[in-house]
Amino acid sequence: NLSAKLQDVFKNLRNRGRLTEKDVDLALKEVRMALLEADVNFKVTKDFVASVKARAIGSAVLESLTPAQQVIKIVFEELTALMGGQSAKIAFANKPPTLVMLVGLQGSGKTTTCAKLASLLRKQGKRPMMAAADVYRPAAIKQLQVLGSQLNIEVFTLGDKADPADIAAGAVERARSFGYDTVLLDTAGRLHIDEEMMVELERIRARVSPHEVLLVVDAMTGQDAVNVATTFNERMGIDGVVLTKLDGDARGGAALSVRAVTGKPIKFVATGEKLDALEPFHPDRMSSRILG
Amino acid sequence: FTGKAQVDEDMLEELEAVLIQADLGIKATQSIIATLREQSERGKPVDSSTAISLIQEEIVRILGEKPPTMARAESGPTVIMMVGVNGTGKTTSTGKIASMLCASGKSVVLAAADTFRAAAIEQLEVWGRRSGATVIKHQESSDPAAVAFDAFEAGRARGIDYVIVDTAGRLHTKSNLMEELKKVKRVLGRAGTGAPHETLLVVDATTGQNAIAQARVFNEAVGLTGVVLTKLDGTARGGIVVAICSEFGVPVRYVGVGEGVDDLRPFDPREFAASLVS
Ligand SMILES: Nc1nc2c(ncn2[C@@H]2O[C@H](COP(=O)(O)OP(=O)(O)OP(=O)(O)O)[C@@H](O)[C@H]2O)c(=O)[nH]1
Ligand SMILES: Nc1nc2c(ncn2[C@@H]2O[C@H](COP(=O)(O)OP(=O)(O)OP(=O)(O)O)[C@@H](O)[C@H]2O)c(=O)[nH]1
Ligand SMILES: [Mg+2]
Ligand SMILES: [Mg+2]
Repeated sequence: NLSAKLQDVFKNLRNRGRLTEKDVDLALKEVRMALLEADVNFKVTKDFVASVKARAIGSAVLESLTPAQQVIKIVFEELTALMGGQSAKIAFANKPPTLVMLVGLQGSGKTTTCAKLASLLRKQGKRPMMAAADVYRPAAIKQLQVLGSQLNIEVFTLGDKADPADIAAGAVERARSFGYDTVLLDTAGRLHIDEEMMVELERIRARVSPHEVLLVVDAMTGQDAVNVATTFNERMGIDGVVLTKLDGDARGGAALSVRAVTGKPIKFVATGEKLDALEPFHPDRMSSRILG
Repeated sequence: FTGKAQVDEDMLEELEAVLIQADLGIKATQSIIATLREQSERGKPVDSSTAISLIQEEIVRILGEKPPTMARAESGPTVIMMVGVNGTGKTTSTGKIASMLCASGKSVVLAAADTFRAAAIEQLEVWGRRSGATVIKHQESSDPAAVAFDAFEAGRARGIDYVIVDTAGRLHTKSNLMEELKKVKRVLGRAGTGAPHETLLVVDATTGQNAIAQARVFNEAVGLTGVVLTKLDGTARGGIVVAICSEFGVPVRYVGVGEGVDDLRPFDPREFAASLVS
């Protein structure tokens, strides 16, 4: 792991007395490798390593008796600071219902997350309902309905021939008349480069003005995470990210990439297929996971 | 003059960036760059277009010039088992492969062996209708191995050419789920000689280095005969298949390029190498 590799780097340099900037560069090479292996984006890694170097050179690393530990400490702190620091809660509307919209690539976990979030909010005292706006994927509406019935949470639908913007509007209307204070809107998976589908999202947003747009990202996503996050953020303006499938062993470098390019916080992490597998995001835990 | 060619370090750095951003991973990238550096040190100066074609050649060499054709059962239905982690496109790819086979005059049965996920069976039934394949299913929460077995028996009895088994998505880190998959494979093996004749790992092109761990664990558990690389219609390059081929020798069979029934292509290593670096 990174700690052991850094120990090796500095062990070999130890005998030459005081460390130099070049020695720190050798250590940073290992840091760069670790981040790339963890799927942190190439450019994000470059910027991050540069900021670590600036701190390492200026700090006690060169004087330290335990330079490997110093470097790890700086890396860990920088990662945690980068990914944390912002409110990771859903911003509820002053006047209900609050509309939370889930967007993202195909298969990232939106439908499952929609149900989990509804369940979580109900535990927190909210009165949530869900809306099935994926009219494309075979049995997508059925999927959300099955989850809704498992949770005993209402699922609003107009069937798969309806316009997703009409479904969203109809759901908000339903919430108003039945006293639901939160609407979780599940949308179809789509490519950020599919113009027609991105326009559809913009139409939905224009129609119902969601209070919270959450980008659902699979934790095993590689270098492409920055393209997806940047585009969804530019087109939709996302308010936060849900990182899914963290119950696997993906290092999850996409978390850093997405945060770095959008500046938006990761609000939740999904850790399983069961409907209670949704937790708040902990930047320090994510940092140790990324560093491996 | 030593006769050693100039290795343009800037160019190599740029190429390294291209390969890493295509998800080849640092290990596969460094080995390809090392091969390139070796070739250029043997005397011929390497400009960027030469470097690019050398890299493409190396990638094609790793992927295998021509993917082997699909296995066929000696008698009875040929069984294809679709496996992989959650959400990669197994069910959709099952439908596309079924459609391709039916269109070429073959008869196909689909086994709805994802008995766990909400509306998984209904989803496969839509693909059955779209492709012309018959879907064999049980109750939800029933034993996936039993569904697979029934589908095979139905296929054998009716003289069906292909049985495609769609399994539930599962993370390779869940040992109980991997055991469940091994059982499906065992049961198929007892039902028909050599079954499953093909076990395809469905990999999402947006996946990073974790795909290597997925391939390793699934290969150890059930033995993989091929990879289906999906969602290549996005901006992800799918470079992780280079590492998968290099480490496990599992060839890519098909690529998914969309959500429609016809959005499946046979894998073309040269075209793929060109898309990674050009
Ligand atoms: N292990 C695990 N599986 C998950 C998690 N979240 C979702 N899944 C699984 O991932 C697969 C895809 O989830 P969906 O909710 O259908 O994903 P989606 O984004 O709605 O997919 P599309 O609507 O097709 O774009 C399903 O098998 C889910 O059970 C998670 O946190 N952990
Ligand atoms: N753009 C694109 N989307 C795809 C492709 N293949 C599958 N999808 C989409 O990816 C999502 C997940 O596909 P599924 O077939 O449900 O994936 P799965 O592996 O069966 O999922 P689980 O059974 O839940 O593990 C769906 O929205 C599909 O339409 C592809 O090649 N390109
Ligand atoms: Mg969905
Ligand atoms: Mg499936």
